[in-house]
Amino acid sequence: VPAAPLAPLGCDDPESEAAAEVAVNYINGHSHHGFKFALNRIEDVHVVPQGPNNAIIFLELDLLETKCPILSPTPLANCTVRSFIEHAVEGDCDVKLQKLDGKISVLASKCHSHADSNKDITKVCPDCPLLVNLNNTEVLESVSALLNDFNSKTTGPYLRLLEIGRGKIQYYPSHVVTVEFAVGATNCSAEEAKVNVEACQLLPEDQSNFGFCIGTMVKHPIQNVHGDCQLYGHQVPTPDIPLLSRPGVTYAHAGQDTS
Amino acid sequence: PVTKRAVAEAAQHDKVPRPVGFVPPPPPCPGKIRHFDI
Repeated sequence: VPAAPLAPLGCDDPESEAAAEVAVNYINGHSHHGFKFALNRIEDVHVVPQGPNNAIIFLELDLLETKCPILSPTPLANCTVRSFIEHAVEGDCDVKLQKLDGKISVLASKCHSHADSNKDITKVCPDCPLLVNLNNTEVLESVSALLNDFNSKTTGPYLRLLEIGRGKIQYYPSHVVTVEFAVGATNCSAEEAKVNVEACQLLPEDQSNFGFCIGTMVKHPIQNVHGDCQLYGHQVPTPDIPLLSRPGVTYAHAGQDTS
Repeated sequence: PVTKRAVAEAAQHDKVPRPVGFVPPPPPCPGKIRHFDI
């Protein structure tokens, strides 16, 4: 027997928002790369009744990248959405959910993320640094230099690169490469690593053994590197303090599909 | 005699009456933008 037709759900209705919240938590919880994403807009919602107290909800969501790396312990509610001029990354997601006896759960999701166009950024901010490919030579060189610099000075564990999250290059007034990358602690101290770096193994996949680095490499007029890394296990949660004024926060992944 | 005023009033009466302070509902989708549009 077909269920009685329901009034169509609006995108800003509390039920849609509740479903979107479940969907966003699911998407972030199942992602292993880049940054956490926050809801920007519910693009569309459709409800297909399945019977009494049972319905399938289809959501189309527009998400925006935050500054919290996916491995960060900071709750999404405390994560700042990356601003437009920081070269925002958008996520488009289609999510299928079930509402059974009032409880909403995700059945499937498919997302695609993409960075805003360079043209859009330069129109508003002509000299702002722009995202470049993660395998860009200057990005790789800067990540390596920053990590070596950090490991040469730290008294803590020797850190290994896990993943580059973001790379941006600015050409004017100075040639500056900004990088953000995830790291993992190894079983070696930085001193021990100087003797035999090959023997240094990543510690077990515990959140406290992950960390994040952010830094810049000025290429011109004078070459220098500046940045910091922090392991999450050693971090005091201060989610809304801007980057570079505190160690360890941030990284992203544009052009990524998940399902 | 039929005047313009009477015709205008009759046209008004054909419309569905709306309560005082009525605000038309927002379009159901897409929803509001929480941060910015790109």
